[in-house]
Amino acid sequence: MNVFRLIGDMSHLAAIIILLIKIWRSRSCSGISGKSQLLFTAVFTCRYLDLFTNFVSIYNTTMKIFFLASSYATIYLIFMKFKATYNRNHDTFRFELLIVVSVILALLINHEFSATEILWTFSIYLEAVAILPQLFMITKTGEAESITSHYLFALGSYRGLYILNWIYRYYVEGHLDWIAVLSGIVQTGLYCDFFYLYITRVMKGKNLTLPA
Amino acid sequence: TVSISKHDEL
Repeated sequence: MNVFRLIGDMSHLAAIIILLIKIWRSRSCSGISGKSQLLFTAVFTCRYLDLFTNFVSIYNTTMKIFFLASSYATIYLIFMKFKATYNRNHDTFRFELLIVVSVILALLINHEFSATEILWTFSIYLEAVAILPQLFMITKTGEAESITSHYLFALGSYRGLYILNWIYRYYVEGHLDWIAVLSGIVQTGLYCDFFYLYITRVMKGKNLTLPA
Repeated sequence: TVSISKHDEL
């Protein structure tokens, strides 16, 4: 463990909690892409199958359990409890495409052709693009509530901090997982224009309205 | 190199 990965995990945890608070307090999931949340749930489910077989640490296990539980809780809130507030007509990104491409890539490019390793690789590729429906939805509606932009900032920062973690691990531990690194770079890259808008607007108290 | 048997990151 290193400080970059710890802050990254805390940022990821904060994003998930911010989203749950937003939906629970406002009793609404308006502006939230249910498709992205479905993809994140698939990411955690495929990646954490080793929850009971591969014990890394108490921290690792508790975080995995929390991420799994919170992602299922989030889709429950979106598609069941507050489904009347879900903007289905704005959440129109073809996310099936993201799943198919991630499956094909995971079958072609992986570290080992085994079930758990291919599912892990699939979860890495899928996570890199899972935010696209949410970013697409914001460009479609042209704006985002400030709490949603804080959620996105925390979520985008987490993988950016992981890149620093991978640089640290490469030089300090000689550890390198180029599949995770390349996917993490793509994932963080997708947030670039959002980060620019967040820093130039939301940080100054303005709303996140995209130039139409 | 990567130790695939133990993906120790979240």
